Amino acid sequence: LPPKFDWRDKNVVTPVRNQESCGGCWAFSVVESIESSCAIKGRQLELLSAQEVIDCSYRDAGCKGGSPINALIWLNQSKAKLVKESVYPFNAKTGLCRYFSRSALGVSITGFKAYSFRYNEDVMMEKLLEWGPLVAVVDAVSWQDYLGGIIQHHCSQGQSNHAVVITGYDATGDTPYWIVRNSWGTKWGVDGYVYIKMGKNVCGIADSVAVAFV
Amino acid sequence: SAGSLQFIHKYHVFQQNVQRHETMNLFSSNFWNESGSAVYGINQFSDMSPEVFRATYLGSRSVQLPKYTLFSKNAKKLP
Repeated sequence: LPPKFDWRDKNVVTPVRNQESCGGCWAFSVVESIESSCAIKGRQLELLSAQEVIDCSYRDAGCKGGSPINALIWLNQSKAKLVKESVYPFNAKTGLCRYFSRSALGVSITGFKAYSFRYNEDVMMEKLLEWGPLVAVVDAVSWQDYLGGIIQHHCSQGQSNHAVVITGYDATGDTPYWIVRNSWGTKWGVDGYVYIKMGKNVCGIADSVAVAFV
Repeated sequence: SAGSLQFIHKYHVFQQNVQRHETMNLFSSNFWNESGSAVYGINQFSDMSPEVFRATYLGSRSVQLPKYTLFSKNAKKLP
C-alpha cells in the first residue's frame, strides 16, 4: 500500500457540503460515497441529491437523524434513482418524498458493503483503495471545538453519532492519520476535513464502515 | 442584540466552551507530547452548548455490523 493516499488527488471527490442545522449527515455521507463511486467508474463527477435521501429513506428520520446503513438498504432495495443536486436541491428540512420515474436521469446503486474494521485498520486502508471513499459513523462530540491537527484523544469508541466519509490516509509522519471529509462546510476544521489517528479506532472510525457500488 | 437574554445566555455558553478548549488543549500538550495533535478552539459552534450541538448536528445512529474477516473477503467470490 502507498504510504499516503487521497481520493481527492484522483478528482473523484465533490466539494465539502454544509448540512446546516439539519441532522442529515447520514444522508450526505451516503450520497458523497455514491458520487465518488460514479466518478471512479468513469462517469462525470457531479453533486447528487442528499435531500432526496433525507426525504425518501423511510427507515430514517430525515433531518432528525438516521443511519447510513438504513439509507443504503433503502437505496439497494428500491433501486431508487438518485438525481442531481440541481434537480432536487438541499433545503435543510425534511420534506415530502419526490418520486422519479424509472426513465429519469439518475444513479441507482448495484449493491453495498458494510463491516466493522475494529482492530483491523490495515485492511481498511486496503479497502479504501479497492472500494473508494468509505462512509464511517463516528463519535464526533468533541469535534464541536476542532480547529485542526490529528485527533488522538477526547473521542470515544462505541458511541457513534455522526456520519462522515474517509477519503484517504497519510502514514508518512510520526502519527499516521485518516483524512476524513465532514459536512459542516469548509470553514470548519481543515477546509471541512478532519484528521484522525490511525490504528487505535479513535472516535470509533473503524466500527461502522460502508460503501455503495454503482 | 447585546444585553438581550439570548445574548447573555449565548455569551455564558461561549465562556464555558472557551474554558473547555483550554482544558482539552492543555491535556494534549501536557499529558501526551504527541506530534501533530489536534487543536481545539473558537469556531462557528462556540456559542452553542454541547447539548444543542449534539441534538442539531450529530444525527447518525449506529448499527451493529459484522466484523470484516478473511471469510467475508472469500464469500464475495462464491457464485
